[in-house]
Amino acid sequence: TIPSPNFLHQLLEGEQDEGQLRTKVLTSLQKEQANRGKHDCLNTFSIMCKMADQTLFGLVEWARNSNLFKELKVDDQMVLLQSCWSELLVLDHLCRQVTYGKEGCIYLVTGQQIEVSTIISQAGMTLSSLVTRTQDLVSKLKALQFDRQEFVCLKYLVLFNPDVKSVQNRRQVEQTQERVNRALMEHTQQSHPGHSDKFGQLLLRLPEVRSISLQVEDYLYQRHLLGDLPCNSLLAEMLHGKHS
Amino acid sequence: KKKDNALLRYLLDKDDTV
Repeated sequence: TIPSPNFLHQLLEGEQDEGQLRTKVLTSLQKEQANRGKHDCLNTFSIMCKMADQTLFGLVEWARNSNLFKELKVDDQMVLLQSCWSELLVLDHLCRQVTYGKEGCIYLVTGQQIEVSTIISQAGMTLSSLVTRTQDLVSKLKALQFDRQEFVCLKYLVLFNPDVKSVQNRRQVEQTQERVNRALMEHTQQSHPGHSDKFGQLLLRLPEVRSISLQVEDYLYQRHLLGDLPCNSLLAEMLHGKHS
Repeated sequence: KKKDNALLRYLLDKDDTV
C-alpha cells in the first residue's frame, strides 16, 4: 500500500511530549530522594539508571499506544520490545541530542546539560567509549539534518523487525516495516530533494545504533554483576530478559 | 523466561479502563 500523506502525521501524533516526560522523570527522582534520608543520596550511576528506567516506561507506553503495534498480539509485542528496547533508548537519546543538545554537551531527559568532558573525566573506559561513539553519531545526524519525522520512522523500523526470532505474525511485522520504509523514503525525497541519498544515509545509521545499544547492554550488565544496577526496575527486567 | 518479563507483560496487557 502507498502510505497516505497523513500516515507519517499519524505516527508523529503518537509521539510522547518531551515536557511531560521531563516532569515524570523529575517527579520520580524527587520521590526517590524523598524516600531516602537527607544524607543518603543516590549516586550518579543510579540517577542515570532511574532516568533510563522512566524513559523506558515511556517508550513501552508509546509502543503500546501505537495503532500499528496494537494490531499485534501481546506475545509478539513482548518479543519485539525485548529485542529492541535498548535501540529505542539509544534512538531516543540521539534525537534528544540532535534537537536540544548544545555542542560539547549531553542534554538529559531532565532538561539538564552535562559537559561531555566532565563525563569523560570521571567515567571508565567503556562509558567514555560509549559517550564518544554516541556523540559522533549525533554529529552525523545533525549533518544529515535529521528531523522528527525521520526519527519516528527509524523508531518504527527498529521496533517492527521481522527478523526477531519467535515472532508469530511475521508477515504483519514485515508489512508495517515496508510501509514505514516507503514513508521514510518519500519523506526524505520530498523534504530534502537536494540530498539525493539521505534515505540511504539514515538507514546506514541503524547498524551503528544497534552496535551502540549492544555495548550499552553489556555495560549495564557488567554494572549489574557488580551490584550497581537498581533492582525492581523495568530496565533490570529487560536486561535479564536478554541475558537469561 | 515468561516469569522474567512479568512487568513488561503487565504494562502491555493492563486494562486502561480500570
